[in-house]
Formats: sequence, structure tokens, C-alpha cells
Amino acid sequence: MRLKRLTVKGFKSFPDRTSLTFPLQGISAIVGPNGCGKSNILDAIRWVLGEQSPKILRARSMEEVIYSGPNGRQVGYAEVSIVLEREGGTEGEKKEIEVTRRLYRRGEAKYLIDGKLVRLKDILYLFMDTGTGTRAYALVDQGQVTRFVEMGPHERRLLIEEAA
Amino acid sequence: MRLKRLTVKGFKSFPDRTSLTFPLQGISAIVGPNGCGKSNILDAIRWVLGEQSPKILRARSMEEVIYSGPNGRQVGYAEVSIVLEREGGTEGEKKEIEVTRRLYRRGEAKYLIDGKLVRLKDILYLFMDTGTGTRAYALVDQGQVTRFVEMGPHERRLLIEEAA
Amino acid sequence: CRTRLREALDGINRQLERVFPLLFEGGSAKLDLTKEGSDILEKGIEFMVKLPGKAVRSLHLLSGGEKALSALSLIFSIFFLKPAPFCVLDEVDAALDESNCVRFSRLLTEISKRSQVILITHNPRVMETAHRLFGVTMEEKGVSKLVSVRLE
Amino acid sequence: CRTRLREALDGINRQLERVFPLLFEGGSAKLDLTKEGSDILEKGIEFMVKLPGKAVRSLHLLSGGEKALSALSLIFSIFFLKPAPFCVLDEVDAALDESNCVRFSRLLTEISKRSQVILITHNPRVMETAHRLFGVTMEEKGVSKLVSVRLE
Ligand SMILES: Nc1ncnc2c1ncn2[C@@H]1O[C@H](COP(=O)(O)OP(=O)(O)OP(=O)(O)O)[C@@H](O)[C@H]1O
Ligand SMILES: Nc1ncnc2c1ncn2[C@@H]1O[C@H](COP(=O)(O)OP(=O)(O)OP(=O)(O)O)[C@@H](O)[C@H]1O
Ligand SMILES: [Mg+2]
Ligand SMILES: [Mg+2]
Repeated sequence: MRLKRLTVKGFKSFPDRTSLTFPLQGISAIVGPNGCGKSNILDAIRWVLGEQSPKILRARSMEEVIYSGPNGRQVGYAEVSIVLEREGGTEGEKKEIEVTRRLYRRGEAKYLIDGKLVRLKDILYLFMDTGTGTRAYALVDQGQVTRFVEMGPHERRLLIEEAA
Repeated sequence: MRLKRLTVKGFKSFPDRTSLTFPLQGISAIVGPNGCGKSNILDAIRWVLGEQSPKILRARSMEEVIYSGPNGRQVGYAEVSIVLEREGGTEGEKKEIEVTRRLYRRGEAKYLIDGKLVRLKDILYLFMDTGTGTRAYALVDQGQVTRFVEMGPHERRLLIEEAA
Repeated sequence: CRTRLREALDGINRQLERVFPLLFEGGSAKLDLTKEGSDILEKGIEFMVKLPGKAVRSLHLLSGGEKALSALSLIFSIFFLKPAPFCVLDEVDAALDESNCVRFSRLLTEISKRSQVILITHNPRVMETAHRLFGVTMEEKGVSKLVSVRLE
Repeated sequence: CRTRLREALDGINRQLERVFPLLFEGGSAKLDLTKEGSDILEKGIEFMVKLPGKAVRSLHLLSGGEKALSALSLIFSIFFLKPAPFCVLDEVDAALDESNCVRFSRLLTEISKRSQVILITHNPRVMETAHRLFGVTMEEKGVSKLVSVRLE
């Protein structure tokens, strides 16, 4: 599975629909001044992969991921979609799959795969064993890189088991 | 009190006597590649000011601050001296004061002011209320700057009281 | 003790009014006693930050660079209130982008007029503002030595 | 489960033999089971690092940059053993000096031949190695937008 496209709308500092199409190979760099929204993009990826802990997304409650502006401008919901490209796959399987997560201000959460409503369990199942689950070694947060060296022996064991 | 000169010998990665003379005004920058010994200089300043916690000095035991080299080269003790320039003291008072701390491999510790043996209490007393005590707001460790914002309200109160 | 704490808060807040907008080109920040606890001696101290053009947010929503710069505004404000004889800052500029580094260096130069500032940094733009440079190397592996450094 | 863990350790250690010296120009690192606990399933995993020309030290004596680079050698080794479909690294290069940034970028380019790498960075030298650049700005305060960025 490769990350083909990420679309955010109403998530953190992105009130308007914003789409990033990534090349399937090579290095993509995300650059910009302090506070412009770069780490919010990584939060969006973790969120759509099913992350349930607000703390990991630097929020106190999950509702805080919904855009709220200085001018009182509000949006009704936060939505992130990710289009993944499967590699190899059998003939019949589609090459692409789209996963979407939505959270309404009233608190209702929706998860969709290719436009069809599913449960969170289905999304977590999809990403199991691929190394892209939300806590995987493949997503390294800002300021956390030295955690891999400072963590205790038992936490390190959990990390290695995920990779095994 | 200004920091006039710092001399380290046998402390962390400085086996040979090394002396830094700082201008009493303006900005002095310490630069160099990763792992060359820059943060060890800040550790040396905290140590000579009386720091008692090995953890704050990034060591497991205080003995670990004594230089030990790859070739088995060892030194018998770690020593740091700091010469401070008092501002506007009374006529009779000396303009400079030198504080020295020494730790022998056998575990014996020595503290000196102007060459005379004193107790740790005397050194801590000297720096009280000047804002340069070892835990003060004036010494900011690598990677710790955001601690001032992330700390809880009660820890922040201790910091402000130190400044009061 | 009560009045001393109150005075310190008011003093730091007065400095923050000047220092914070210098670092963020606008916005404001202040220290406040927490609501909990009846007696002033039981209360903690909150730090409230409002970035220019953004809603007032709790500190954990700030970005890495915004947190570092807010922290520096607090440290410098305490500094202006009660200048410590010297200060040592170890790579506090690591998370800052170009333009925040420039504002940081400008403020540091102002502080260094009254206090002695010792700064550890990798950033060439910040190094340029120093009056004196100390180079540390490890020519012999594992052994730190001092060299004199010239700014190009 | 026992054999799987053993295989993973051996696999990562084989990669570390290649990756660590590339990042540090020498030295070595390996993962090992801790001595405590009798059954393999109760043991934790230690990470031992030996820097070129320095005595073997416990990890907490390492400098900020050495810790970051050691951590990256571990992350990349796991990556080479079991390439995840994509990886996102948020300012992992902040503590690295010039020459370590160059070695880091070189290794990243090698990884990106097999996996998709998404990198958030402020460092112009590291940006140059990217094949595609996404610029994020906040022209309207508080509102993030994408802009296309050209490398000068
Ligand atoms: N729900 C929300 N609504 C609006 N803005 C938000 C929301 N959540 C976070 N933000 C804003 O997003 C900004 C932080 O963005 P982010 O952490 O992505 O910055 P960054 O580009 O990574 O910066 P740095 O280079 O400093 O790390 C903060 O200023 C914060 O106020
Ligand atoms: N007792 C000791 N004897 C010899 N070397 C030591 C001792 N204690 C620490 N060191 C060495 O000092 C080095 C770390 O130095 P320091 O943390 O000052 O680096 P730095 O210049 O701050 O680097 P960075 O830019 O990465 O932060 C480590 O490589 C460590 O092995
Ligand atoms: Mg960030
Ligand atoms: Mg350092």
C-alpha cells in the first residue's frame, strides 16, 4: 500500500478542502514557517488510520481536531480521506482503496471505505500487519525521534514485535 | 556576578585542562559538530555551582562525570573551576571569586572557594538569590526549552518564586 | 510572601507585554493564578498565550516552533525583570524557522547589553550575532578540545 | 512466537551492521535481549551503541545529535528489514549538524528507492534531496493552505 492522495477538510488548521497528491516513490518534503500546519498533516494521517487517543494528536478532546477560527468561524465537521494504492494484489482486487473518517461537532463519528459506511474495527483490521498502524515505527512525531533510544527495554520489545 | 573564566580538567570528554575566558558582556556562542562536547560545558557549569543530581548531568552516577577514554585512559579525578566577577561590591571585597569542585575516582568530593576548602553548603549559599543556582531559569538544557510551557501550574509557580 | 508573588507576576506580565509581540510580531501572553484553591499560596500559575490572528488556544495545540518561542518569551521576560548574572541557552533555537531565528537573535542582542549570554547553537545565522565564538572539536576521538573559530 | 522474535532481532542486527557505520562513519550497534527473566518472552530488548573511537557507553551519555542519529539507525534498520508502505518523519533532523545531515539525506535517498518517504523539515540542505516539495502557508492567519514551492 502506498499513499496516493490525502484530503483534509475542517481538520485542525485546514478549514477548506486541501488535497496532497504524493509521488509513489522517492522523497516528498513538506516545508513552511512555524505554526503553518505541517505537523497537523501527520496528525491527519494518524487520525484517518484510526487513532483514538486525542493526546497523540496533541488535543485534549477529540472535538479539538475540528477547525475553529479566530473570527468565530466554525465548520460543522472534520473530514480526512486517504487514497492508498495496493501493490501486487490479485487480479480481481481494485488497485486503489479510499478510507475516510469524519467527526461532527455534535460528537458523531463516521468511518467509510470506498464511500461505504464501516466500523472502526474494519479500518484497524485493514492496516494491521502493514507497519502503517497508527502506533507504528513508520510515523515519527516532532521531537520524538530520540524516544526510540530513550525508551525502556520492554517498550522497545513491543516496537520490535510490531516489526516482526 | 559575571562568569569570567571556566576551567575543566578530567570532566566528561575533557581529559586535558581546558579554559574558556568569556567576555563580560555580549553573546558568546559555543559551536562544533555533534558529540564534540558542547553540552558537557553546560554540565560543568551546573556541577561547579553545586548540582547534586547525576540525572540532571545526564549520568547514572556522579562518578560517570570523570573522564574515561576508549583506550582505557583514565584520570584520577574531575575538576571544574569557575572565576566570577562581582559587580559593584563594597570597597574591601575582592572583585573576583573562584569556586572549584573536585571528585576523585575513589568517591571523595572537595569544594573550594579561592583555594580554601569549604563545604557544599557554603557554595550553595553563595549562589542563593542570584538566579544562577543550578535549577534556575538562567540555565536552559538542550531539548528542554518547551518545558517552560509544558510544565504544570504548580511547577511554574516554583519557577516564578525563584525569580521573585 | 503573598505580595512578593503578586509583584513578581505583575512585573513579568509587564515585560511580556513588550517581549511577546517582539517575538511574534503581535499577539499577547500573560501569567495568571489558577482558579482552584482559596489562598494565593495554594494556587498554581497558568501561562495564557494568544498568537496574532489565531484564537486563544491552550498551549498543547501550539506547534513545536510556537511552543519554543512562547517559552523563550517567558524566559526573557523573567530575565528583564530580574537579570541573572549570566545565562546559558543550549540549542533553544533548534525548532525555529528562519524568520523566528532572526527575531530571536535580535532580542538576544538586546538582553546581552545587560547580561552575559552564553549560547550553544548549530545555526549559522544565530552564530553571526555572537561577539565571541568558541569552537569545540574532537580531533582525537573522544577528547574535546577548544579551537579558535573565525566567522567567514 | 519465540522464534519470530529471535528472527526479527537477528534480521535487524544484520541491517544495523550496514546502516550504523554509514551514518556514523564507523562504530557499531546491536539489539540484545536483557539478562533478566528466564523465558525469552519475559525479557526486554537493550540497544547497545559503540561510536567510532569512543568507549562503549550507555545511551544516556550520548549527545543530543548522537541520540537522534542512533535512533534513526534503528528506525532505518527496521525499515530495511520490513519496509512499511510509507513513512512520515517530522523534523527528525533538528538536532543534526551539517555533516550528519548529509549522511542522513544520503541514506534517506536509498530508502526512498523502495518505500515512500514523507519528510517535514526546516533544513534547506535536506529539502534539496526531495523529489517533490509541498509548501504550507498561513497567508490568512490561522488558515493553512498549500502552495507549490520551487527550489531555487
Ligand atoms: N482545531 C483547530 N482549529 C484551528 N487551528 C488549529 C486547530 N488545532 C490546531 N490548530 C493550529 O495549528 C497550528 C499548529 O500547526 P502545526 O503544529 O502543524 O505547525 P507546524 O507547521 O508543524 O509548525 P512547526 O514548524 O513550529 O513545528 C497552531 O497554531 C494551532 O493553533
Ligand atoms: N565521563 C566521560 N568520559 C568521556 N567521554 C564522555 C564522558 N561523559 C560523556 N562523554 C562523551 O561526551 C559526548 C557528548 O558530548 P555533548 O553532549 O557535550 O555533545 P554536544 O557537543 O552537545 O553534541 P550535540 O550537538 O549532538 O548536542 C558523548 O559522545 C559522550 O560519550
Ligand atoms: Mg511541527
Ligand atoms: Mg548538545
